[in-house]
Amino acid sequence: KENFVGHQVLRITPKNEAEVILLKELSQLEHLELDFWREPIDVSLPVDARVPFHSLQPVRSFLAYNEIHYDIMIADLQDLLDAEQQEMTKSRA
Amino acid sequence: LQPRSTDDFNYATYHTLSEINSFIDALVQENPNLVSKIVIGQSYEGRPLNVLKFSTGANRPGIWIDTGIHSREWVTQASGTWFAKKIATDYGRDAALTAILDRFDIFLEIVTNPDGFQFTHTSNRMWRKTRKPNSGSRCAGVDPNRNWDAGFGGAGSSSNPCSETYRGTYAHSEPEVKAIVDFVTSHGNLKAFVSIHSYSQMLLYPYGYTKTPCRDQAELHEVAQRAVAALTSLYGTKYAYGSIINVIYQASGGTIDWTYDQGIKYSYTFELRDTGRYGFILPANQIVPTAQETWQALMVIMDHTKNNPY
Repeated sequence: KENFVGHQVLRITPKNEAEVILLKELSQLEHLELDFWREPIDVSLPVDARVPFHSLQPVRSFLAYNEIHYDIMIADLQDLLDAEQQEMTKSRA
Repeated sequence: LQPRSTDDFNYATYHTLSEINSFIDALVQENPNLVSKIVIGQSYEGRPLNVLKFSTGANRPGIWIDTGIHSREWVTQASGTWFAKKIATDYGRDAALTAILDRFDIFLEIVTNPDGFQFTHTSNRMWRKTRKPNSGSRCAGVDPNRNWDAGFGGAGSSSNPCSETYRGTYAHSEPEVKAIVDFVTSHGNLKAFVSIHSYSQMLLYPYGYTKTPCRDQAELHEVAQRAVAALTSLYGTKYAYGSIINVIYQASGGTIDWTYDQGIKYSYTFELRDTGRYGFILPANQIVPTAQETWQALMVIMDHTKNNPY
């Protein structure tokens, strides 16, 4: 079963069109293996991206360097999935 | 252990594919005069594409609801299960629903993408697409909401098999999509089509593939406004509404663009509740409130469909 330990979901809030373009460029970097839950489309919409552990450092650096604001929406995805699984198991019991 | 009846089923937790299929069979067994199961096709991996048919008479026009075309959005399948029980329970008790079911059949596909859903339970919780391999690529699956013959291949879909919005090699290439296409075509008398996704709290109508407003935009907008007001009245959940391309983004090959172009005027798609903290990984205690508030909006759409024959 795929493990998501250390994966974070970042909510990124671009403040202008230039930042949206930068985020689109970020989304094209396949080696980062980003999973965009909400894609960079428009300044009015936040962007949610699941960032694998191995990509956290470069993504954070990219955002910091370009002064793009973000919050950590999910700090460790696997924690959430473990809780979800426990809830299902408990329900069955 | 399987629940003995749909009354014992725990609607406030997530369930596996086999549990949902058992639920479907139980609901049919408990309501033989109202509910039947039809199998509209098979998924790529050979799973039945089960649709619940709620019907009180022959030769009725139909209303279609599907949930879970993106497999990882578990709150949609869970909401679909709740809707099924709600319809079975409220018929004969709730005047508005009874009036709808006295004129229309309701078709409900709870797990629209069963291969993907099974995969999320067994291998990869983050899986979104179908599971058909893509020739010449290490990446499997197609985004079934980019695979319809409505602006297929245009902007807002990807030609890269590794993308989450990969459109597939041709329209309706995915058996899960083709089965619905064949059903809609052969039925020929669906009057409303609602496709339910999560998340980001939106109620959307066509188009996604073009900026050209659909010819019924004014009416669809007014219905969406009332539906969202009804939804919000329950728990205060705020929804955006409008055409796909105006509210979210350009998306080609989408479900309701195709259904609208087939003549199903009341074509809508939902993006369900987002707590702002979990995305589509909504905690199980949010399932019932999500389903309850969505039901309010669904009733507005279905009621309007009943009152405005075309």
